[in-house]
Amino acid sequence: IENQPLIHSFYMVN
Amino acid sequence: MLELRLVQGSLLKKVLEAIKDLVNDANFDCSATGFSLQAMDSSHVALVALLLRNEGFEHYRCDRNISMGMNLGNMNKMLKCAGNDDIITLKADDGSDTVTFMFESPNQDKIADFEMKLMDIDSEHLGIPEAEYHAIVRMPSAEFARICKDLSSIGDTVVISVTKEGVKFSTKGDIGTANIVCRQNTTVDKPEEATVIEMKEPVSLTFALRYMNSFAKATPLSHTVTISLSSELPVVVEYKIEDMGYVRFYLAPKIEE
Repeated sequence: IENQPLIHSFYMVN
Repeated sequence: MLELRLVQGSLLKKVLEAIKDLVNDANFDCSATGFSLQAMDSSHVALVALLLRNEGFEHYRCDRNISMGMNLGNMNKMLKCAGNDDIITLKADDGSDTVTFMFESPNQDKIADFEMKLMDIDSEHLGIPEAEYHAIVRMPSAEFARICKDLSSIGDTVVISVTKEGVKFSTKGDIGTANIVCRQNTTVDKPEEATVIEMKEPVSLTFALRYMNSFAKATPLSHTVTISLSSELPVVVEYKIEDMGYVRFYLAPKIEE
């Protein structure tokens, strides 16, 4: 999806 | 042994309606404190977090922490068979690969049980720290749903801007542009009709309307929606579930071209 950051890039994996 | 009895069964039906199109498969986590879920959509762009606290259930028994993988489409098919006034009980035995949904009519003259197969789901659990938001908007959920629906007939993205004047929702597309401004309005008959804006600093962010419209499927869960915005952070669109918890949706702002 164009210009859409993934949610992964904001939160650390627990 | 797991046994959760929810008198207001329609809540669970509404939760599934709210999230089933966004998430295909998810692990429902059950602990002594509540029934919860965290899952990403298939493209890993949006995140949904659900919490139903134990005290919202008439009976809540969870002997040990358990994670139950379910296909939400299949779960929704089962819950659609419950009446809106039915009491819903979820049951699972330790080590079982099925979950049972029991539906009781309010006057107890009809009792149904539906057994659904569980599945193994590999999912990442993200840690979401508490954050300070630049602006928090609380508004009627139906109004927010209407705005997202209206704007999506004109454009693909919405710019949400919060200033001391109010909150502005803007879009543009091939046919033209649209701007909808909602001003703070606390002089209403009922508190759920108010629009309340808490702003630390002005913020303006762009989001995909497709996802916003998907989040708005949670509208029947709550009269109000809370939108928390900060630059550099995903927006949090929260629908509180009365006395029980919440459904929260997280979506990162689009990067400006």
